[in-house]
Amino acid sequence: PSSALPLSPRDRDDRLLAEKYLRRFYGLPAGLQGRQGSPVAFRTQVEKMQRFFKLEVTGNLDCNTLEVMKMPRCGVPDVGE
Amino acid sequence: YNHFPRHLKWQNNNVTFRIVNYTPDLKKSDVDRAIRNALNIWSDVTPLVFKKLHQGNADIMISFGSQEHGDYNPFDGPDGLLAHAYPPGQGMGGDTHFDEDEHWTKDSSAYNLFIVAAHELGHALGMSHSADAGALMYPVYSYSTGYLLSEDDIEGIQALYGPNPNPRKVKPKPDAPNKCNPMLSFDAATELRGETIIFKDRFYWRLHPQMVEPEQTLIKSTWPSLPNKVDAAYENPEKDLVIIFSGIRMWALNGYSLVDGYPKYIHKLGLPKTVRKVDAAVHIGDTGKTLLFTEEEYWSYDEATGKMDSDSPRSIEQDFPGMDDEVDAAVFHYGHLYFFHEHVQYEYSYTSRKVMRILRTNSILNC
Repeated sequence: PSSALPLSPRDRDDRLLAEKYLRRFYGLPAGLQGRQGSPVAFRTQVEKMQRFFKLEVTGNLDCNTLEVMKMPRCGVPDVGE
Repeated sequence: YNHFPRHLKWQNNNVTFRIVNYTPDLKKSDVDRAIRNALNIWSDVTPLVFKKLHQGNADIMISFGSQEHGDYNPFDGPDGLLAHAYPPGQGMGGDTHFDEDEHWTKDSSAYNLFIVAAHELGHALGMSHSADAGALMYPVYSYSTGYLLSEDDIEGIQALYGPNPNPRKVKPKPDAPNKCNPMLSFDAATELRGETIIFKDRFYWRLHPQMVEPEQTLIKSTWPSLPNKVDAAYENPEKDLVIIFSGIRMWALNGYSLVDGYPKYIHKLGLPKTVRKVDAAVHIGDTGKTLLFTEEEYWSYDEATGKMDSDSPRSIEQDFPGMDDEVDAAVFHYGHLYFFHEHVQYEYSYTSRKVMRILRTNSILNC
């Protein structure tokens, strides 16, 4: 979804969840370098997570990707330091 | 499997551990047993030996805590993050923390401490996350029974420490099937509200019309009470039910939910007691009949009357000329039957009773 459009509360929650998930498990930079600063970085990390879980690599927060992000899991990152 | 960067590992095969505190969810002895069994999982396949300390500093310090618990790596309340552990090393290296806000159990009613401990202790020994959905080191929790390690897990830990010089006989879980293996065969296939579900070993692929990449998932992570292996499956769209066969039992799904009152015996459909397994099943929307394939024969079940057609069983070879005499899986699409047998798929015109095309089984998986 384009950031120019107003977000529904649900979309905003999903995006925040995704940012937190990617920051914790895929090394998305914290703060402005993350989602707000660089949509490309955010998309790249979404693709990395989709590739790891063998989901369709779209770079978008589709429902399957969000479904996996909401599953109970281990707190260790999926990628190295 | 993956290791941590620089293949971090313990330089000494004698590793100490200490359980610093306990969850009130389980008896102390249950926690002790769960941790010991989890360590044994790894020591059975490596030269590692684990020694328990009751005070002082051990290599692996095990504790329960909630939210911020001393390592600036906070937990998050119920669900979500369940536990974490640190790779081998000094200080906090090897330490393993469980989220006390989870409910820890010895069974499948909540998060099973033994399963989560075995995963986290894999990290404490140097394993990182595996992308194999059937591996213990896969990052998402799923309850499973039987031997925990997959071949992928064993290969990974032995790449760090070597095998156990006195190996105990173990039966590792096979790795997740590779969808593009040219020799791939299916266990079962069915439609499910516009999606196609294909079962193979402990897994199923979910194909959605708008999804290019099929999604592979453990059967038990979606349906914990289904067996690890499915023989056949079909959808009856009129009743909005998918029937799943395994051995002499069958289950019904409404969407992704299991219907109460199942499993039932397959003989309730009118199959004789001599039939112990259904190889494939497919519902023909045009006729309202469900075909059940068993070895070289097939049975025709009339969904409306709930009875088997009187002329069943019939010969597959006779009624489906051009086909192999056995079927692994079958689906029905727009007047065409798709039979899968070993690594070959037959597109069969049900009206003209003719094989139209012969493809590879896994072409349906975009391979």
